[in-house]
Amino acid sequence: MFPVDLPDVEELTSGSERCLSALESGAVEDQRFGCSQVPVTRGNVFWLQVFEDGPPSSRSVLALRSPDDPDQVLALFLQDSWWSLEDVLRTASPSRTGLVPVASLAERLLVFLLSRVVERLPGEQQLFLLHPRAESCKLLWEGGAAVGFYTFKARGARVDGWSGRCYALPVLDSLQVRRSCRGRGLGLRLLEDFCSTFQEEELLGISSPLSEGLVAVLRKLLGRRRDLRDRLYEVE
Amino acid sequence: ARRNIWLGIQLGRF
Repeated sequence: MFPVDLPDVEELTSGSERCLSALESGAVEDQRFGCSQVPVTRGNVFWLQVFEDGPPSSRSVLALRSPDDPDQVLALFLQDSWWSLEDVLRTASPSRTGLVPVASLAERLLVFLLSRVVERLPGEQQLFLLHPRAESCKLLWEGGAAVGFYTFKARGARVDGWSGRCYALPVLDSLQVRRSCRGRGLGLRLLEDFCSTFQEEELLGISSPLSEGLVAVLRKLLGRRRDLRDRLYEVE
Repeated sequence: ARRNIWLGIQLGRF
């Protein structure tokens, strides 16, 4: 079992305060994590913000960073244990295969890890902003692990919490496939899934600006799907 | 604001 397979929780910080105060008081001695035996000390542990909104108790998760590279996240404290990022992205459930709509908080955490943590190169700027907690997303599962995702806004969804403006068309907001899984048509699969989810819609939006990688996938898609050529728009 | 993606690709804008 992996964190995403455990019973759903309301918050991601179960036991974290206890873990933190044990570290602060020195109650635990010489705790180490993973094959590189990174010491779990108060100095190596920090709160990693996962969502831009929601109650403070479930906006962040306790994380372990590398003592050599403070930007590198090694593990997360979930449901009373430390888990490596690769294990957090894994599943033991055979039903998690292909594209699955995100429902649980743990699945939302996976979207966050894929978009902001595991694919980030040292010194690289963040490609995506933090997602709101209620964002519509789908995860792509392959070989027992989450390997990609896309997020979208349905037509009529609120643009923000205050102006009352709504999306005039469904918009694909962000899309990502893990580097190790690229070049196998998975990006195309994500894009086609978005288009078929909203096949009744006349126009479909892709959020601006488009990355080079996404343009390459779009070129491939539109090269063979004439029906989509008049329907896909870059939107601001 | 919106612009057609296929047209943009054809015109080399992307």
